[in-house]
Amino acid sequence: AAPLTMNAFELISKSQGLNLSSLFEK
Amino acid sequence: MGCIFSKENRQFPGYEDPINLASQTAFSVSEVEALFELYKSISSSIIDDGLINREEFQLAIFNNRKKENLLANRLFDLFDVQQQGFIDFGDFVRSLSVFHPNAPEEDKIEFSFKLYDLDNTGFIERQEVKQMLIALLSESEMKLADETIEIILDKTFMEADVKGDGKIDKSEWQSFVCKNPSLLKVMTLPYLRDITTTFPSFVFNSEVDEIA
Repeated sequence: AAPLTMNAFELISKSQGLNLSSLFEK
Repeated sequence: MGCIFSKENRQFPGYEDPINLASQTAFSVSEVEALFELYKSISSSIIDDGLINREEFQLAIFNNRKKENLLANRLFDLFDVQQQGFIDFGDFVRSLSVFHPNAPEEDKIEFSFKLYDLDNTGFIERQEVKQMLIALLSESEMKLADETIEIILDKTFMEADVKGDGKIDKSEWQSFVCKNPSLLKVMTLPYLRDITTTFPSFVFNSEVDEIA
């Protein structure tokens, strides 16, 4: 989705830095 | 009937009794033991001291050594419950428990509020949100002009900051999240349901032979 249709937190939550799933994807 | 404990895990630095941790979290004893397998691997990835330092935490998230990331740093600070500068096994399990699919939604809302309240003032301020947006842009290929960022912030605060004081308090955050449930998606890790199958080797290291 285009950034302007999203709120700031929806965008921030896409940060790889918040992606704890990667802990389990070895 | 009773419990038989081996000493090997108990001698591991930062170790905490799985039965105790299971009683305080959304995990079963076996799941806590499976998490210990993951914990051992992360905590020995750079310095084999049985504790997770900031660099090891970032390495585990990014799968490679990468420069500091604001949001991963913030997560580390929240996992480091006792503010010791490292995450021990108890911190790791208690923090991950909030991300369990069965964890109470209030806990997820509380944790996400703290996550975005970068300076721990009890409010999510516009400047903090802008800082996180800029950090996100610096790690992605997405380019946004400053005026576009301001438009996104205006729109977000118009919806979330009901009192109009330029900051989001806990009750405003709760209402905002209820209207935008996708914001809590990042707070749930479906992997935690299958942790014992992801790390089956916990069986060989299990301290609990039998639970009465």
